[in-house]
Amino acid sequence: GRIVPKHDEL
Amino acid sequence: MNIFRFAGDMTHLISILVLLLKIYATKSCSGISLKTQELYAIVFVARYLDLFTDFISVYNTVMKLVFIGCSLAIVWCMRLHRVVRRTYNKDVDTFRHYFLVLGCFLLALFVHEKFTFQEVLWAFSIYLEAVAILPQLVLLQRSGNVDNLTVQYVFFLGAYRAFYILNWIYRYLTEPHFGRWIASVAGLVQTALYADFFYYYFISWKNNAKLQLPA
Repeated sequence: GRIVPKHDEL
Repeated sequence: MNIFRFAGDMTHLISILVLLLKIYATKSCSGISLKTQELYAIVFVARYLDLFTDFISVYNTVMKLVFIGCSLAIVWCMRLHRVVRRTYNKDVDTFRHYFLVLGCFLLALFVHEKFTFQEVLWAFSIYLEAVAILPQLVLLQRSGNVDNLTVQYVFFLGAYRAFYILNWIYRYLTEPHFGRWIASVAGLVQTALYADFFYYYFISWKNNAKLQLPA
């Protein structure tokens, strides 16, 4: 499936 | 990391430090909504579940620990500290914030980036943060004139998400395939909720008068 980018924001 | 996001994180940190200063220095939490503080504690716990699974950077991890720690400390202080809790006036802090929690959770079940435990809770925390300030804004309108530190707290809290909007615009323009629509739309709603507060804050600052929100 679509790779969800890691949440790099606070 | 870009300057907008860093400014946003620092403004967010300042808002929390101003609140801690107000509670610690005055040993009082009058004018502060416990419900908003509880919502923020839920926001951070639900959003930072990846604290131990995804390492982004030292900065990211440290800031997450600070935000979770401070928000839980503020809730603890307002509920259990023997001096501070007596200054909490629950008769004016009457917003039904559990409906906000339920509504945001239902929305997250339908609108999320991926239907996984972590992503649904991440979307829930984004939606909840957008509305978490409502009990505090209602309390400000009810209690008329409030102390300066409380006003500064709300101001910085509103300003931080405005910086994040600039950050999303910047990232959209500079990074291919950058699409954080959930966070961007919720961030716009969150900042819009402060619009009238910012307006009256600016008026009071221009007239060098105390902040007066219309009842």
